[in-house]
Amino acid sequence: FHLGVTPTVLRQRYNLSASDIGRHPNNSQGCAQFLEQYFHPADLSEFMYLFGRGFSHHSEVDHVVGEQGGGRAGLEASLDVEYIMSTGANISTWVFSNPGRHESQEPFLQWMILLSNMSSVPWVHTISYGDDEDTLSVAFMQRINVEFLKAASRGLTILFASGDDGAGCREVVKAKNVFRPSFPASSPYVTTVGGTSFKNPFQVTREVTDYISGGGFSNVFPMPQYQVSAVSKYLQSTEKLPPESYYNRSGRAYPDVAALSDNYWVVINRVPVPWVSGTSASTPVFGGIIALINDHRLQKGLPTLGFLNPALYALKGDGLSDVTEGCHLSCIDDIVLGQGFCATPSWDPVTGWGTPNFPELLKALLR
Amino acid sequence: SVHLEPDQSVRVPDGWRHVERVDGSEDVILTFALKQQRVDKLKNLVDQVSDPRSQQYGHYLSLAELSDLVGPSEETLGTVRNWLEKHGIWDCLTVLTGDFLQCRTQARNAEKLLPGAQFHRYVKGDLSVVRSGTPYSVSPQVAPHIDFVGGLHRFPSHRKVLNSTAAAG
Repeated sequence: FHLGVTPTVLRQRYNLSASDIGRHPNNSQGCAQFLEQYFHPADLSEFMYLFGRGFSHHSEVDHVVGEQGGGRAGLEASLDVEYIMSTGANISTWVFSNPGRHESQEPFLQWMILLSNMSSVPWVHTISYGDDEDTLSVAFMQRINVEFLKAASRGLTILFASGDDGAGCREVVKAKNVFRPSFPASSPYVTTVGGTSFKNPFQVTREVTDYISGGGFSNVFPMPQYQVSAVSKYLQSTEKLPPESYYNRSGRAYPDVAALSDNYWVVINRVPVPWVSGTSASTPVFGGIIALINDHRLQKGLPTLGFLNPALYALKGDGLSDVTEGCHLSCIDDIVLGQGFCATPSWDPVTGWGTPNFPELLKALLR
Repeated sequence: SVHLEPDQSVRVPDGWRHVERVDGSEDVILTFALKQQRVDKLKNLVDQVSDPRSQQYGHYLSLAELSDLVGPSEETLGTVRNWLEKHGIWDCLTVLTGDFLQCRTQARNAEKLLPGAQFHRYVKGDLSVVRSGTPYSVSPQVAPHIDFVGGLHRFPSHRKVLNSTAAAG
């Protein structure tokens, strides 16, 4: 029985034992914040005091890149830091704070540029940022995609939240809707994390789809080779799919994986706050687990995981708990009635391959 | 002149309020995404180093090696620098990979450099940004050397967590 998701609940659900903590001195993980979102070191310390018992962990962030403003802490920033350090326990953690120093700068672009200008950066990055694909120029998205390629070539793992609007919805002409993919979640060179909730919200049970979990098919990026087989299988074997006019069957499909995204506890401005939800929560949780696997790889003298998807899709779900129940939301119209895609056995565009089972995923990614 | 991002939305997102046209003497910072070289080679390399079945799996590049691979050509660097200097823009910073250039200049200069652009100030709560409400363009000579110019259209955006505002007792 529990009253919401805490590090203990996550570590129990994802089979992380007390000894599953980081140990390698060169391991690192980080999260990026935009829009003057700051965390307070005192909140992190209190969070770990309240919820971080039973496993070794850091209670302080090692590097803050950019300026940490004063004033009140942001919920988003506090959530990211507190949870990446709960699954990625005992691992050196960086926070990138990118408010855009000047009014005419773009905070997300500033973070991307920063990566191109630092020879030493964390191996794993989690980011909860996104825009609707249709509001961005193709030239911008293509170039940012190359920036992700640059990160991948250096062995960095970049994880993005899949979004909190399910398949999304956009009215193209009057009374004609289509789903609305989100970028960078739709980039073929990042790993996108969807969301789940407990079947029984007060027990550590199996997981079902969180109806807000973002997912779908890109209208800009074609389907990459690594996912063709998995996605084709989904499209061919799923009995009830939304009408084809709502999405681009040949686009990059996301999310790739998922983690719990519902009912988290966060300490913010010294107050424990319950019921925090969204894929902004699941992303740092999955990122911390990838950082832990990197730790084991580094200890064995192996390279870091880098761009995860080719390895992840080759596993065909090995090391992950498949989520097979529930659908996410989409357009509220007469045709789809608010329902987007549904979870199925194996990969699906709601929860990807599923949620981590740490010992098995570790074994699979050490092979 | 050439529009580099003809499909970029210039709509002001919900929640942002227009305040004023920016004075011509105010500084703006423009980010030029310079055309990179050998992007196809980079893609092939990433496919190899990320595929566990490849012999190259995990053979990552250092930042210096990456710079050598994708850094812009001398022609790109020269053409863009000449174009900027012709407009009196000297105050620029680059990055280690050489493929971004950030330049500070007065708004009136930026508007001459990028025909069509008009800088305005917008606010949302405590946040304030300067953006152009109209599409920008560049001269045909430099268009093949730049992917896009940042700092004109895209408003800051991020995922917000969903939560109840209630605090625990």
